[in-house]
Amino acid sequence: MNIFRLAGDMTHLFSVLVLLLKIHTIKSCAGISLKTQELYAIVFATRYLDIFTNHISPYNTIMKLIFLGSSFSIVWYMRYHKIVRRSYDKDQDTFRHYILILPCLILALLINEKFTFKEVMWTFSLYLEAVAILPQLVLLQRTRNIDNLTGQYVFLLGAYRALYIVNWIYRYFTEDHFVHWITWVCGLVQTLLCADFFYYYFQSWKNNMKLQLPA
Amino acid sequence: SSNGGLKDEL
Repeated sequence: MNIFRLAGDMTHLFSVLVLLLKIHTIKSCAGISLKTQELYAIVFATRYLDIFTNHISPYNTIMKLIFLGSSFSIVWYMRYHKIVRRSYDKDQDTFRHYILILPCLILALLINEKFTFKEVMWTFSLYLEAVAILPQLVLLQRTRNIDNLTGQYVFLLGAYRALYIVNWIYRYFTEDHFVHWITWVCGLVQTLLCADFFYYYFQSWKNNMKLQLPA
Repeated sequence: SSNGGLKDEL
């Protein structure tokens, strides 16, 4: 495992930890899109179907369990925890996320590496992950005051995929390891969707001002 | 070599 992959995994892990910290200790999920969190739960559930059959390393298995467990517990907290759910911006979080699921599924059935159940589900998870951030970005744009933890969460989530792209380039040259073009395209789309956010995130950081996205 | 089926990333 190279440094870029590790850094990518760690930023991904930190993004989840930041979100859990906000929910668990501050008991607030203000500014967080439940729609995006539900999509991530589906992403991990469909991507890690091989978790018990395809053993790579203890590291991989533990990380998969963390991402599965955290994504489903975040959804549970936001929907059912009696204090946390009160802070959910239900009226603002209106992106109809289910309309993303069907096109991703159809695309996965049409364009995949191999037409098997596990491969199609894996490809579906890539397509869905690429666009899963959209409800969160829409909610951010509607939120007047984005708190620090929410801003950091989205930043870390975007940085994770950007670092994975650097990892793929590195692996291409050093290991002769080819990542399928589907993975490349999805990773690029996912990172580009965050690029606009990155711009405003760095601006607010540079000027030491509160993060706010233009309407 | 392609990662054909072996997904070692997360």
